[in-house]
Amino acid sequence: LKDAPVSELHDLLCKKLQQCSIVFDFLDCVADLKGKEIKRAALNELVECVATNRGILIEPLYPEIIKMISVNIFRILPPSENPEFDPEEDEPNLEPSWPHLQLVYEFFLRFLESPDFQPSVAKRYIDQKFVLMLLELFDSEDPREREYLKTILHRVYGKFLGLRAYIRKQCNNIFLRFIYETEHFNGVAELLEILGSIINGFALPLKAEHKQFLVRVLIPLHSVKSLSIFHAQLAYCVVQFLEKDATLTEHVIRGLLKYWPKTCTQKEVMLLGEIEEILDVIEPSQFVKIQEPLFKQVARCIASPHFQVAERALYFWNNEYILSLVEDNCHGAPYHLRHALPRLQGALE
Amino acid sequence: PQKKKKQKLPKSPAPHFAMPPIHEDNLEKI
Repeated sequence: LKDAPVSELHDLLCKKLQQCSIVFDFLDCVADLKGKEIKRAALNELVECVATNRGILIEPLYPEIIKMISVNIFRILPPSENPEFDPEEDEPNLEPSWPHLQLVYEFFLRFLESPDFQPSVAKRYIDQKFVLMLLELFDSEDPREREYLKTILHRVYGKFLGLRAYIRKQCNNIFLRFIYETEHFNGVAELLEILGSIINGFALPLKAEHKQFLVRVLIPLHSVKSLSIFHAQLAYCVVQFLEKDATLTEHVIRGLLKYWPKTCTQKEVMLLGEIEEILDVIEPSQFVKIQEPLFKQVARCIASPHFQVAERALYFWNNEYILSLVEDNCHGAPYHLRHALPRLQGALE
Repeated sequence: PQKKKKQKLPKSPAPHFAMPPIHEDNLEKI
């Protein structure tokens, strides 16, 4: 490609794309080694070509590009052999065709990020159906694949204004199915990372749809067994929401208290960490509304027989801002609030 | 002496995985 004269470049590009639309069987690792190497080299050329050349992304190439990408990435994901697969403990099954797949994803990313990329042309091919299949790939067990998908979907969301509502809706469906039906989806953390950047960019005042997402999806997500895998991303999304609209604080805190884990101390420690992140950015006016139910729970945690839970709850007292919030509300507090804080004293004793 | 009160964090620190924000109103030139 790099030696071809400009006049022949587009034809050659087309041929290379068609050549790379042949999918190889990597489960049989000795089959077709020559063919696999030819495709790998061709993919490398395509990545280089799109990354370095300007003015080559002419309209007729778009369908060929999307076809090659689709043929390679859209596939039925292998069922997880071990139904008891514990993402925390077990090593994930890596994608055998990664030597090709990685280059296809790399090419797709360079294509999206090319200065010549035109969403107005691409939207004929990157449509709702395409995006839905892309989202289904997030269930891949291969973390390398999910990392590429995350960056790609982030770019697609950014560049295709017309697809944004659809993408949010489909993410909603994936999360709801994950919470209430399957409790199995490998890409929850990656999707939450994208959503963190979307929430961060929300215009004010927040649309009702977005608040519904917080209430109906983000808060119930705390109840899922595999919370530890995506809790950091989930907590970040929640805090982003509160920084956008502090009036949601009471709803979030009461939601977390409603889903407070009763039998899983690891989750309790995570939620205490999230509570502290929220308290770090809380408005004093919001703190007053939630301090009583919140500190009832904190008092229970202090008295927890599990030392890590008790320790994490006591750690709140290492946070000067929380201390100042509590102090401000001790003295002039109305009668019933003064009863909330002494309960802490009992727990501390 | 009046203890200098720690103010609430102006903005939560972005974790390592934070991605560039995508503004709702306009097309992102990423």
